[in-house]
Amino acid sequence: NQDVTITNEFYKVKFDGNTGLMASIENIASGITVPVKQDMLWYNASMGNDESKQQSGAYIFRPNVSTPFQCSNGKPQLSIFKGSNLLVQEVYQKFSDWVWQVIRLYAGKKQIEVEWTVGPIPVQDKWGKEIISRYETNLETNGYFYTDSNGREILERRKDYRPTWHLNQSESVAGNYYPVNSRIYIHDNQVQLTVLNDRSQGGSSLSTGQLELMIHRRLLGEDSKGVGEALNETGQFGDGLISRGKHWLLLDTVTSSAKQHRLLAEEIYMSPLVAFQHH
Amino acid sequence: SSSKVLRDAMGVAQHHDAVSGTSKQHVANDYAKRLYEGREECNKVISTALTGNNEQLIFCDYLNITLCDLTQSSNQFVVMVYNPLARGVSKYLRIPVNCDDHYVYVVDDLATSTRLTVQLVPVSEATLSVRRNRGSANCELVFLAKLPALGHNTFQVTKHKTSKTVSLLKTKVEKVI
Repeated sequence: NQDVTITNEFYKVKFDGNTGLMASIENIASGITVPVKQDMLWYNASMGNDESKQQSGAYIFRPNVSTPFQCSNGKPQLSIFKGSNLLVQEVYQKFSDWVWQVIRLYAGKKQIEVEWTVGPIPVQDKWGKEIISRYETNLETNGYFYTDSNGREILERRKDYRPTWHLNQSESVAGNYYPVNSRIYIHDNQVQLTVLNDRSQGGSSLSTGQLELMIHRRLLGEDSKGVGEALNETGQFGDGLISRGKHWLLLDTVTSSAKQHRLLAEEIYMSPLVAFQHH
Repeated sequence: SSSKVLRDAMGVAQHHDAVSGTSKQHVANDYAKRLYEGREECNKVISTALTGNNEQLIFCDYLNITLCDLTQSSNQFVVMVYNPLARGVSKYLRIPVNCDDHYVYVVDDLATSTRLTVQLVPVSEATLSVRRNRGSANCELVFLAKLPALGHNTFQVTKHKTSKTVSLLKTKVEKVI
């Protein structure tokens, strides 16, 4: 039940021992501290209802309720690793037998690395599941968030709003989801939280100061868009796919974040190639 | 001409909106196979480019789950790292290795003839679960690779037997239930 903290020259990340979740991020150089709660949740995939027979499928994301479920039964198990040379410090979170996470701080690196591992998603309960990673902060974002478009122009998104027509919002979650090809961020007047992802994902900000990314999904329904199969890949072991990926977090002033996420994105998306040779 | 195999596979994949769950499973398997075969051909091209001869480099596709037959079983190997960016970068590498108290790992930057600071990180419970009994690496060897712009650097990793028992993993592991 102790709080856990990892730190490098740039960031201090604190975890709440009572909840087992990330509690705050401090940018040491900028003197910014923001309460950041990060959790792993899942939406129950819709199999259609009285309003619409549309099921959640490969093309269509449609949760059957707007409130996601916890991936953990109770609080996640928390452990910390700090090696002797302090090149890297890691905090491990086990949310359940199919959801884990590692949060890393490397010496000299100005970003927080979050490595998530999800799967095989259990579906014995006959519920399709769409897993999200959600970050909650106290930033006054008022429904605005920003997503990229294939790493090119970053577009302003606004909850329940379209800039060129009057929107009658019928899907409170899916109707606010947008493609996130490389980054999503939220900010208020001073502070910006940026999340870079290692693959295209769906993402949104459904309430002020919050952002979320869908990281894995396994469905039993089919969205009737022509494929004719549920998105239910079982993998070589027959029990469903395990997916592992990374998010990189930046928390800084709005003005300095713009440069930082562009430079970091270059290093991530043009990452060095590693090969080995017998000696 | 070797890179054409991957170029063709990418063309098929992009045209058919592959790898997004919008095809039947056996079709997705075919996309994956085509991409795999394309990558294998390109690995040969990269090997030739980096080594200057026909010596084949080994590319470990499962480094993300700490799985690499060469590094986990070898006492000495070379890591070649190519940086495609037009500026120098530094990147932390995580190499799957077998560690215990009787051995130490040393990493030499062959370009500058300097010995690097290394850290051994035990494989996490999540990784062990994901690997499902494949591979034997119980640690990741972490070091910072400094790389030139549009070029590569080479690092030699050597596993030395220690003369006395030294605790490699001076770890502070704390479990909060």
